[in-house]
Amino acid sequence: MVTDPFGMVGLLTFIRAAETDANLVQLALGSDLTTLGLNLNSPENLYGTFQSPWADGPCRPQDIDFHVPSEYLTNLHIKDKLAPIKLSRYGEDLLFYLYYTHGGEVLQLAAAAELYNRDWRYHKDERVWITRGPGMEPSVKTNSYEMGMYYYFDCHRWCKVPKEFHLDYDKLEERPHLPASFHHN
Amino acid sequence: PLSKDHAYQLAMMEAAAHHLPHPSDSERLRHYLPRNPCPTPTYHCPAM
Amino acid sequence: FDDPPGLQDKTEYLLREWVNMYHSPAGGRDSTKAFSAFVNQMHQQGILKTDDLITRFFRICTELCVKLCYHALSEQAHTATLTRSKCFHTLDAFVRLIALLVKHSGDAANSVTKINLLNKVLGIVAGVLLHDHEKRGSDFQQLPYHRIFIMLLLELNAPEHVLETINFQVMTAFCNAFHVLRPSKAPGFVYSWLELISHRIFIARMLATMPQQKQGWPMYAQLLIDIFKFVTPFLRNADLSKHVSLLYKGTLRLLLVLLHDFPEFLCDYHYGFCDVIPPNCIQMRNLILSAFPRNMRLPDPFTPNLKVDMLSDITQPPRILTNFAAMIQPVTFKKELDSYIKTRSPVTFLSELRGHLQVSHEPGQRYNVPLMNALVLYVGSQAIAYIHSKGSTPSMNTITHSSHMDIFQNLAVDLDTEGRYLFLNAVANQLRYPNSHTHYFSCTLLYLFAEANSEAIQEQITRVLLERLIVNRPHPWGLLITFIELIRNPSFKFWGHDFVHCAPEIEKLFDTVARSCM
Repeated sequence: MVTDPFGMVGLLTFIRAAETDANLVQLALGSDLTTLGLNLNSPENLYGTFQSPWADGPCRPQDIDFHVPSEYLTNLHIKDKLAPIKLSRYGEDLLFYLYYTHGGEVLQLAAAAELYNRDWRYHKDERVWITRGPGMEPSVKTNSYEMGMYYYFDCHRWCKVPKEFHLDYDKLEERPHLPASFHHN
Repeated sequence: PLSKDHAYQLAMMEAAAHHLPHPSDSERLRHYLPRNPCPTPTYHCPAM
Repeated sequence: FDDPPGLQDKTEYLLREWVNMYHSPAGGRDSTKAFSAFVNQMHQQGILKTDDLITRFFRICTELCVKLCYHALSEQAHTATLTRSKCFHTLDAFVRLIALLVKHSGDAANSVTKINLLNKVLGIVAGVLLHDHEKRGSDFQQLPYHRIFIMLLLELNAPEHVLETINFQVMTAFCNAFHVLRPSKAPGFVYSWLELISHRIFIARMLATMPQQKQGWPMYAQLLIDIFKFVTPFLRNADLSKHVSLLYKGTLRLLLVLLHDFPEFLCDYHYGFCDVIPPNCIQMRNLILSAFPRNMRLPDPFTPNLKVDMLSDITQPPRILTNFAAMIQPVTFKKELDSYIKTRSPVTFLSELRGHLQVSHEPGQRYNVPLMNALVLYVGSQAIAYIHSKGSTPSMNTITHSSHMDIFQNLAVDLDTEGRYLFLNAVANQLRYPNSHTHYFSCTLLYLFAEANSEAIQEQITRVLLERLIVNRPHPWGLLITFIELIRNPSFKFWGHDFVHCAPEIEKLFDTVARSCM
């Protein structure tokens, strides 16, 4: 057999080395390209929301610069005249919108805190917001968990949906804390 | 072994990697709702 | 040579004036009011008097903006967000001034003045960047330049009639500037550079919305070749550093977007890309070779008794927009090659072939890979044309006993293992979607396997195919059908070779692929 790197032994040596050193693998065995944050099965073109070669997710709606008449843009000089953002005045729908479109930002935490104030609770495993429906008392209630019918917010259908849950209290997020330097305006 | 020229290029690239462009570098300044990244718990949803 | 006395201060004063006017409420919609007032000031200060003064004005403004950014970046106290808004406060104003001057220079119908001014400004910014890059070394910061280029790109791609009419020239100007700033010239700018050419507006304009859509394709292909050429030396050693890995992954993301949205673009330019991607970047090369026209339906390669030569597309020649024939140098060699193809003379041609391809004795760099790639594709294309001229189509019977196959068999026999590996890679790089090249080169590989006079040739053919198959997806359709035929067709006696059973991992790999076939 060919004994230098250009035959089967060369390839085999590489395969064995790759088992120990993932860094070697990246080129020759490559990586799972579906894990780079691009929806390769999307029926839409990807380039319109491609955020950056370094980002592992597409642009969010508010990141994309659309050419709107400049009157639509909040001019630097009237910004201070506009009412400051006050989440306690907003409806749930807007709070959920702000939560789901500002991932990784202070506004997401602020929306989470306001939802908490309105008796919504975030389930850290199920990764959904849950609240008790009117008149829906838990069928079982202990020190560490409760069970029953609750509403959860389905962000794909964008509505509240009733569903049975077994709620371990330690799986529910405590009141979200905002960073001290939070100036959403 | 890398040539001298390629070693220089590698050094410059590695220095640049310490201040990667931020997505907001490619967006107009938004005065009213600027990006305000902050470390949020991993269980919270990333941008939908 | 030095600026006229006082120009530096005058420019600094004017820039400061403009930034204030840009941000003032009286600036008006899109700063048009501020602009009219400011242009008068520029006239009064004599800045617009000569081309030389305008050039110096823009250079000094760029240097002032850059200096301000370095100062803001050096103030550690600020958060990144605050630093950026300080920098962008001036940079965005400067960009708006450039955009307005470009839009309003010369009369509306005169696009030449506008484009000349844009090329001048982009050239000045590029010049300041290269000078800064060289002066500061690893302290170089891309931020100010990134911002100037991207905001100017956004400003000049606004949906305005005056801009739409000159968009092709605008985008050509940006491509020229980005080629001047290609990573091998400004490696400290590489991450911004890749971000700029990946920007959704840039891709949209270059690949999707240009009036004659494909006008932008050659320019964009050149920019991709720039990044492939840059990363090649750092990928040759398989052990990637963190930063190279970041750039490699970023390039893969861009290629995935292109594969998904513009597969025809990757199809048309695959040859030029594979010519510069190093042989060990197997997944990246597979990604490019996997592209196929969106209107084409690929039959499942694992279909039992798939009759490849019955596929309607299999006789169609693929579009290859690289002039690979011109890459066969020197001209004397090309003449001898053409003569041998036509008349099988000079008889010394085959024995001298290796000498033309070998360039050094350095292991790993012994051969002229671009010449090898061009030779293989050129001879194969000539062979297909010859077969068609006989009223036939490529098949295991029609490709044999020809001067073309003499050349391929000579390369298979006469080259050393490194040369043969590169030769077989050049052949395997043509195994793509159903077209006449895929078919011809698939038959050629199988024929070379069947007619090999040494098991080493068969082993290396297997190696070249297997290393492309064991990598993560995507896999080119032509690669799959060739390998399936090799292991399925008993006439190749594939399973009887020692190298198939040389190690448990290898045997397991073949079994896995064989099971998927069966």
